Amino acid sequence: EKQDSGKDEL
Amino acid sequence: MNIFRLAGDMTHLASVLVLLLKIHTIKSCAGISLKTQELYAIVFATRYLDIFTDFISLYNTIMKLIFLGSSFSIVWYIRQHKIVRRSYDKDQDTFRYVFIVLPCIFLALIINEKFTFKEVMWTFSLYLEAVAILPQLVLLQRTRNIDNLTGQYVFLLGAYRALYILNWIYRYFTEPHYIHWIPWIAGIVQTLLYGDFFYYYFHSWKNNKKLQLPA
Repeated sequence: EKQDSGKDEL
Repeated sequence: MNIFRLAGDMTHLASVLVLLLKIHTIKSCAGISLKTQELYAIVFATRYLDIFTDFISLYNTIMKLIFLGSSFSIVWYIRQHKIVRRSYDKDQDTFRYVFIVLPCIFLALIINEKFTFKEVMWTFSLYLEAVAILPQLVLLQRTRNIDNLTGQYVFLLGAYRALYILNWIYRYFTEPHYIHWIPWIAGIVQTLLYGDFFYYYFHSWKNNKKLQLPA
């Protein structure tokens, strides 16, 4: 999903 | 996961663990800014609100737990440990929290990707992380010399930031829809703050002498 594609980053 | 991201996470992890282990071993926190450490603890606490609600990977969950545990342990050592706390120089660590925290709260409320509690807190953590090193840099300037501990710590943090920028560039070209202006701009600001420090760090390393920052 576009909105959360970077939420796997710390 | 790409090599830049993994290397970035590892240098970030190393910076926190090196600091914690050294404080534990030498029973001293001389030269370390408690304010910066408390701000980092707040950064992790507000960013990882999703830790029990959104499962991303085992790696992700474990890393989050390590960052939360180690950052709060460092704060505990400096504040509570009966020997370590004596080496904390409160009079030199004078940066005011409000100058950092209030602008970050304000910015997070008006500039965010989504106006929800979790998203605003996540955005706040990004803004706060960008400037949380300021009390430490001010302390370095004030004491005008840094030992190996502080030098390695700030060096590892700077390496982590630089590697994350490479990670973003890599992901931008390899993943569809990977556009995140807020973390990118906050991350670039944070990396620039290290630039000045790095200049003096390399200069002193090249001349093989103790680092002296200008007044």
